[in-house]
Amino acid sequence: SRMYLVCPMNTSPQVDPHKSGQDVWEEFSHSFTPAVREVVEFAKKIPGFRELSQHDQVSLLKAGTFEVLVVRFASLFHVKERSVTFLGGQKYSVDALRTMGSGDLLSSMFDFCEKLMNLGLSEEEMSLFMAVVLVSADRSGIENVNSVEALQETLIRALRSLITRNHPNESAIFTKLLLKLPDLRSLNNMHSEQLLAFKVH
Amino acid sequence: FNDPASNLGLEDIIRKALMGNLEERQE
Repeated sequence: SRMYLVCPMNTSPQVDPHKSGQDVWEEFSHSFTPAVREVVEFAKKIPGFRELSQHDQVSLLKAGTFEVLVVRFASLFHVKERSVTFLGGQKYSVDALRTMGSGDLLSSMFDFCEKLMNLGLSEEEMSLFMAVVLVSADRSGIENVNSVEALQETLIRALRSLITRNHPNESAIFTKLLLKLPDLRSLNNMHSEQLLAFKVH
Repeated sequence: FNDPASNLGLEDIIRKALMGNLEERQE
């Protein structure tokens, strides 16, 4: 039985059947590491993030990196043509990915990315939204909830004011954006389950 | 397996990427 890794953070879904599980994992890890580093660099630039404790910085990044990457790479999911571009640059149709074993997570990612892209946000709005996604006081293992909560509130206020200024006639956009947060959580949970299954396999 | 981020090496990548400026803070 042929194995596939249908994650667009991978260079390609094809897995060399001659490689050991460890090698496959190392190659995959090598391909997503730069994107994770980018998220850390992004976090460092969020005003106030570096003032949080080291423990809380790590906890927020551990819990939220996947969600930030989904927002950051939403444009890899081409809703109209039903295809996904992998980081290696190759495009794969949803049908092809389905035959490789992708399931509900891929469909849910498409739904999410379509709705997010339809909001037509600017790069600045997307960045501020990613900061709000990352700085969430209800992540597990946060030791100073008050500090994270205070930073989260500041970021949400800044996002609201930016959206209100840029879209004065579309007051629902801010609400729609906040409603994306639970959607991201559920994608994150589905993704963790798949990673676990992969690791166990 | 309760903490996929740690198991999958994500924590290590995050800590290394953060380390530079965390060391600055400690000085």
